[in-house]
Amino acid sequence: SAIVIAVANQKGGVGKTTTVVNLGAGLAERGFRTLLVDFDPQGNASSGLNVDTSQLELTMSNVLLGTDPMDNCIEPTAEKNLFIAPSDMDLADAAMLVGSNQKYAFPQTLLRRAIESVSADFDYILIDCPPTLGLLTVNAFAAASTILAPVQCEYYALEGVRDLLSIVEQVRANINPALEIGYFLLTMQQATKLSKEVAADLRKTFGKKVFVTAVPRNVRLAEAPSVGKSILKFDTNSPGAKAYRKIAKELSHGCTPR
Amino acid sequence: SAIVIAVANQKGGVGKTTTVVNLGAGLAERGFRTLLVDFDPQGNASSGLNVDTSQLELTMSNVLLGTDPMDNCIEPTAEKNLFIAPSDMDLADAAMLVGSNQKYAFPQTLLRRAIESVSADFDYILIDCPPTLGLLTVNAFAAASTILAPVQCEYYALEGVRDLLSIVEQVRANINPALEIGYFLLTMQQATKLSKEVAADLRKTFGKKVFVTAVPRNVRLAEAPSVGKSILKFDTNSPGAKAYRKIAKELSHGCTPR
Ligand SMILES: Nc1ncnc2c1ncn2[C@@H]1O[C@H](COP(=O)(O)OP(=O)(O)OP(=O)(O)O)[C@@H](O)[C@H]1O
Ligand SMILES: Nc1ncnc2c1ncn2[C@@H]1O[C@H](COP(=O)(O)OP(=O)(O)OP(=O)(O)O)[C@@H](O)[C@H]1O
Ligand SMILES: [Mg+2]
Ligand SMILES: [Mg+2]
Repeated sequence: SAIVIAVANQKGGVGKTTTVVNLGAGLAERGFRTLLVDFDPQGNASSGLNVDTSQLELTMSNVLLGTDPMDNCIEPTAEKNLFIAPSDMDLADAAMLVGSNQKYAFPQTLLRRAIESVSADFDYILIDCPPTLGLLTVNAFAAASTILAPVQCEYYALEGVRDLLSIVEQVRANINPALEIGYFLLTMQQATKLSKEVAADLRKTFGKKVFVTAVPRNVRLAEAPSVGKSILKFDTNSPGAKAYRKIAKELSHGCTPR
Repeated sequence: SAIVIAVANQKGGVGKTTTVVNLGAGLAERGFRTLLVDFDPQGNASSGLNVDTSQLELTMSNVLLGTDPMDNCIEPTAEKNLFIAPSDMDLADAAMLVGSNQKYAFPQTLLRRAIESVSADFDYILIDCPPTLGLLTVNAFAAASTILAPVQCEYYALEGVRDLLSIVEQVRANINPALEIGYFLLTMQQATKLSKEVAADLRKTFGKKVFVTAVPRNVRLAEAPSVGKSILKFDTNSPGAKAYRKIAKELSHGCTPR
């Protein structure tokens, strides 16, 4: 069944959504059936792939509440092998509800059960997390086999890694003993002293867990979501597209699907 | 008493903390007694001004729980007229607790009562909000006289403004009838097509509510927090310092303190 990866970092704006969409597209291009789970009420991964949630009957909020099976909310995208389970602000209300209603005895594992029901249909499942360490992110950590943490090459982003490690420890101790941050990805890298220092610091601390490929700052990555496409389809020769293709290759260790 | 401004936008990484620290420093430099309230469990505003919360007895989590008066947790910074009420990850636990414990009948207005107790000592109080629309941000909205929303000149940041407006509407209807988004600030502006489009879009929609001055993308702004200083003290002639001085002037309409 699928390899489930939670893309998370409570620091805001570090490239979580950009990584889910474009790494997902890179895996799909290599032939892997890839599902993106938009688990952020902002719904950026959904809108970034041209999914208009106002036209949909079901989103992940219905799945979290348990009113509908996850299978029914999965949408194809314009890119082959790439699927998405979309979200919108309703997900925030659903999270508030399952977190406070005694009917849901284990609100932390609702997503895990939903993902298990579709896992056989995919090779990779990437979960886009919101910039918090609340119930939604805990759900993603309970469902995931590993975490990929994007780290912007800036001071505040490095600080946030400590807090992330302590939450992962708690989830590991309570509901998912195998969980760890398996991957760190340097994002928005520039040729500045700060950028180089942060990159060196991260590689020194986490060694091989840091992808060899870093994502350069590339305005095309910021433009692609405004036309609802991944970078691979929007500007295939851009530095951003090249980087995410290499990262998809590194993640899948060069192998192609079954 | 003080003008209380919540600096908020649930989109992550748009420059909320950078604006609180540097606009705060700009107001302090103009002679206004300025208090920064770090209301984000990441504690970036605190660490960005060299406040080591592990050495402190009190932070905003104690104030939220009601165990200590806010006055006791306010720290001076190295910059004249600039003070900070610091936070760390304990604030997330405190928010979880007051949100679920029946002892706190109105958890939404805990911060408003705390800020009222110190408001007479300051001219401006800026609240740094986390990248979510949960209880902490609702508290900031209940306490504030207005909201300043930083908007990164990128696609996703513009999308988030709609969600922000709908939460503000709810807070206005329930606990703070005068609340509105009084200011929009364009951040990380570059000479790209995307940047220009987002700026034009925002000015068309919100007109005079958008600061005339936009903050340019300037790596010195990202470097300053790693030495615990505002941009004004770190690199006084940088484009970032010039921009935040102008914004402080615009905000205070050119007048100096009482
Ligand atoms: N390598 C890059 N180069 C340039 N811009 C980028 C890059 N990666 C992401 N961006 C842009 O930076 C902004 C933040 O990225 P993104 O929204 O993916 O971060 P996030 O971590 O998902 O944010 P949030 O915490 O709000 O969920 C977006 O406008 C995005 O388009
Ligand atoms: N104008 C700018 N030019 C260059 N870098 C900037 C600028 N403004 C902010 N930054 C950097 O961009 C990153 C995001 O900014 P910041 O942390 O202030 O955003 P935020 O909205 O407070 O994030 P969060 O949602 O995590 O609270 C930080 O590393 C900061 O140093
Ligand atoms: Mg995101
Ligand atoms: Mg911040």
